[in-house]
Amino acid sequence: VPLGPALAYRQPNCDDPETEQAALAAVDYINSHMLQGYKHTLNQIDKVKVWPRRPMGEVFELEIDTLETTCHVLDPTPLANCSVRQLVEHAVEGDCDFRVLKQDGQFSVLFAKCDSSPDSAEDVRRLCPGCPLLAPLNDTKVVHAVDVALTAFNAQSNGSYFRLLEVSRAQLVPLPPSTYVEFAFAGPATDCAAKDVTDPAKCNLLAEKQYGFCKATLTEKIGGEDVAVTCTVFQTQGPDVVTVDPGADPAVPVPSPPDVPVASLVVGPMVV
Amino acid sequence: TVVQPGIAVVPDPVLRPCPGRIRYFKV
Repeated sequence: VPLGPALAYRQPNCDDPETEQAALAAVDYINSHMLQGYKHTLNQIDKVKVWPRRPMGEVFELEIDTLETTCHVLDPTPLANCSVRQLVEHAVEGDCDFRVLKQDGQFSVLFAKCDSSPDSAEDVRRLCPGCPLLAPLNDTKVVHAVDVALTAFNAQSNGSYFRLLEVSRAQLVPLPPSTYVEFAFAGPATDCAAKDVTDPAKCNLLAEKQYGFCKATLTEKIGGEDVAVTCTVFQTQGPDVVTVDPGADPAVPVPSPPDVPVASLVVGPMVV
Repeated sequence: TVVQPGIAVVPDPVLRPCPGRIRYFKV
């Protein structure tokens, strides 16, 4: 018995609105399912094939290129508001394969596979000879810089104790000799208060987790080092902002503004 | 047999459907 009509695919343009809709749905999918690193945005649709699907619908087989943005995946900032990591900052590209089902006008991802890779050092150096390159995240200077920065942040955040979740990016800056790091933390869902912590490993994460993200620079200087750290704690309604006067006595908790319920920890970009 | 003089067929520019446009820059 002859087989049914061979399932033939159609090849729309890569820039067709329908193809772009499928690609955007696929990028939203990876950003909502990635557990570490940064959000990615659509840069180019490389290939598309559309297969009919029995009994209804169509499956878009896509190959797309993405680019890393500066928003951590835990950051509730909408993707449209996240800027793309620039080439001189050592950009990171993603290569993704997707199969996206279109049925009743809705797109749903059936399969997703992505690999990301940083731009080559030559490309960065060609554009900016003096720009720092990405450093291995387990580099001793990186690990030390994250440790110092998180300790400094904990020392300032009245009473809460945040634990490291992920070192997401690091660069060894030649001049001035310093280490730049970006990392995510979780907390203050631990049962430790910053001032009492002797062995962080003994702190247990409590149920109500909060996530946050820090950018820090550890600068080496004669006889010591300086750390500057800026952190944002992601609230459910998006990052809130409060600044802490670095000169204030950390032992004296900063009173939350009268309009902010005491229960909600309003912490945001804080320079230590 | 009437032979149609060969008509130089100039292929119309093939619209390259893929890859699509680059939205930011190529790494």
